[in-house]
Amino acid sequence: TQQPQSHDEL
Amino acid sequence: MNIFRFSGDMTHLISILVLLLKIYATKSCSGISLKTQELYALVFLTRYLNLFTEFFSVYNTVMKLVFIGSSLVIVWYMRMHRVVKLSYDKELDTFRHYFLVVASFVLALLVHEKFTFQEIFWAFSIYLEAIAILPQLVLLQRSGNVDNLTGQYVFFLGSYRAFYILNWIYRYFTENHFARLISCISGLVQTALYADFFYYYFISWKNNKKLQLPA
Repeated sequence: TQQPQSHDEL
Repeated sequence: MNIFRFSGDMTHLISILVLLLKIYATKSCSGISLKTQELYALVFLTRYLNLFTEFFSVYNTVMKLVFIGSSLVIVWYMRMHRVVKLSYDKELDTFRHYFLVVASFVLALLVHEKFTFQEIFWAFSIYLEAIAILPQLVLLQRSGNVDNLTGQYVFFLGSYRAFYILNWIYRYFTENHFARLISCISGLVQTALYADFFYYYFISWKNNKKLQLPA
């Protein structure tokens, strides 16, 4: 499932 | 967190410190594009909308504040500081960067991970960062010789995203469902834009000559 992961990168 | 991403963040931080050093030490911003600095401030302000809503780590929050704060300080220095603003190459820094903002926003409306306020602004910030260096590269070509600190600033700024590309490759192979197409493609475009700068930077370093970009 391509849930948009939360953006943990800067 | 992995060594590639950490190296990328540190390289990015170094680029900002070098720029602050140049402006503070020489009290001059000649050769620096205010438009690129404004675009970067917009990139950080729209990318870190989750600053107060999502907590990942102290490191993540501190770095976001540093990037937002430093980009705003640099724009302030170049616009308002009574000495520094006199050295701004106003007549050379004429790139119509509003087009870059509009194009990035339109693209973000079309291509994003989820049609939500935060995701659209996140995609916008990714696309905008990929092309934010254009006014600066144009200014370097127009202003001929480039002082060392400015050259080093652009070099580190261009290098950091290359480390992120290695980070995305690493995460792709180590995390089963990691796929960041938007970041990866934009990151490749962003790094490619520096290709000719890196070439001339390397030549000037090899021949131990002043960095000269062909007009």
